[in-house]
Amino acid sequence: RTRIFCVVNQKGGVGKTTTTFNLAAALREMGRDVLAIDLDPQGSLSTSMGLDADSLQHSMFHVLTSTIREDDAVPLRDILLMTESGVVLAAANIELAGAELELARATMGELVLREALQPMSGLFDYILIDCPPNLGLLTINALSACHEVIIPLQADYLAMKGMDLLMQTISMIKRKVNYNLIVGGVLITMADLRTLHNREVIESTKQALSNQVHVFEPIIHFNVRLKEAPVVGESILTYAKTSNVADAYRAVARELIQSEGLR
Amino acid sequence: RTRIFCVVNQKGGVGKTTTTFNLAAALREMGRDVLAIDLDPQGSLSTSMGLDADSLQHSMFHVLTSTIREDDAVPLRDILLMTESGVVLAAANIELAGAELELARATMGELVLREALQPMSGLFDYILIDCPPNLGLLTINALSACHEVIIPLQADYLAMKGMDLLMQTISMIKRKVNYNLIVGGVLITMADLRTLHNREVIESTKQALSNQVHVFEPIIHFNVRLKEAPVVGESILTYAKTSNVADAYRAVARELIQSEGLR
Ligand SMILES: Nc1ncnc2c1ncn2[C@@H]1O[C@H](COP(=O)(O)OP(=O)(O)OP(=O)(O)O)[C@@H](O)[C@H]1O
Ligand SMILES: Nc1ncnc2c1ncn2[C@@H]1O[C@H](COP(=O)(O)OP(=O)(O)OP(=O)(O)O)[C@@H](O)[C@H]1O
Ligand SMILES: [Mg+2]
Ligand SMILES: [Mg+2]
Repeated sequence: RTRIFCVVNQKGGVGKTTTTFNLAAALREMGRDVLAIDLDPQGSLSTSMGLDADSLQHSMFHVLTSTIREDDAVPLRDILLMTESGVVLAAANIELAGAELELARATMGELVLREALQPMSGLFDYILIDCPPNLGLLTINALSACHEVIIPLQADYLAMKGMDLLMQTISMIKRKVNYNLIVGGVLITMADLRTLHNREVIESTKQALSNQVHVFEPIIHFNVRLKEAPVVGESILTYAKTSNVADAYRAVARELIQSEGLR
Repeated sequence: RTRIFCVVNQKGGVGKTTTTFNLAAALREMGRDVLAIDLDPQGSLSTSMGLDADSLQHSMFHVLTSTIREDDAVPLRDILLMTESGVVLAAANIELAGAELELARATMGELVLREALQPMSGLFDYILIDCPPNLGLLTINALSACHEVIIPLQADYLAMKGMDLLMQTISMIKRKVNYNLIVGGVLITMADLRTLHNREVIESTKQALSNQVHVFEPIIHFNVRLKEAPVVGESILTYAKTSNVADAYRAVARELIQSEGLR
């Protein structure tokens, strides 16, 4: 069975795209077949994976709009690209911003991605969806289509403030449209354990969340190699293969693999 | 005359909120009357300025919707709050996400904020508007209402990729609805000059942009005190008054003051 994750946090710049790519690459390194879907009109995932997003003939925009119009002109399988990391990519660019308007007007606009993903069932072991920094219709589509949510959380005060709203939104989607939706885990990112502020926030995050939701054991430390890797379109697993952050993403992938069959 | 700035970048986590608050506080420290407007449903600016955004009776949501309905029930002056830093705040919380739908349905939905700001003309020397991490209707409202745009830019590859789109969006607003709109400047944020990657990106940013747009002389370095200050609702000017980042925001304020009367 295909496990579908979406990577969500409405707070900007917390490591959603970085986590989607590097976790997908780590699962691939462990022999899994992985599809990564870019659902952010900024196209950061597509860019990070080495693509020139502006040169795309077809992208997620065309898949969603053709699903809405039911003309099946551009099914998801027609836009899949094999990338250097071995992860298959469904790319996006700024055109995707135009899909939000169409989703808003469509009947059951929240379920368009879920419908478009149907034919992918069984073709991959994992599907990871990168979301934009808001809780708009694209993110709602991802939450309605996936089985589990991964929440990258930067260890700082402003990012923590948004957690309540995010958890409420996930519960609402679970109640209304996606009954088996669960939070796969919170992943602490960009952590700098040298500063007291970071250590304090990480400690209070783990305590505040520990009753509600799983917090992944590995922490992703701040490491400038993660800023450099997107420039060359490589995952951290090849760009800095023995770094602490490459190993941390491998450890997260191992945690996911260990819970296979349980879900 | 009141100078109205909006602080915009669709890339998340680049320092929009931090810049809005600390630049407003620095202008205030130099004797200017300043209004800061939170136009992000995350309410990060309101939170950073010490407010409990969920306890608001009236906020920017009510101002925008009462302007759309023309019932003048909640004019902007009714929601202004004086904060500890001396900067006046028009706060926001998640309710503001509901205004996006009303703006989408309204006639001339792009000009609602501009109309709501009319009565403020002359009451303040500066108005600074914090925007959400997207180019949706709230940001379009801010770009249509302001005179100048400040673009915080984190010195990294993914953040740089979004600059073309941002400049195109600004040009489109200038052509269609806000003929005198200019880019006040690009402010390089969260810079860590210890790493080669950052130094290279800063250098190439300055070169790439130098013909198109003004890049502020001061650079805002990475400094953990800027993560700590929002926890206590203080600006960096009081929380770490002699720090390099407090001085950098003062230097940006001085640059703005020096160009008074020129615009
Ligand atoms: N652990 C880390 N250490 C250092 N830099 C990081 C780390 N994780 C991500 N980054 C960098 O920080 C920036 C923000 O990360 P990223 O783009 O993945 O966040 P995001 O949540 O997807 O942002 P957005 O909200 O704009 O979609 C990127 O330049 C990325 O390379
Ligand atoms: N120069 C800096 N050094 C260190 N941390 C910083 C700096 N500037 C901002 N920060 C911290 O980085 C985080 C992101 O900054 P901020 O929230 O201002 O960005 P933003 O662009 O407004 O984010 P969003 O896109 O979610 O609105 C915050 O926790 C803030 O405290
Ligand atoms: Mg992203
Ligand atoms: Mg912000």
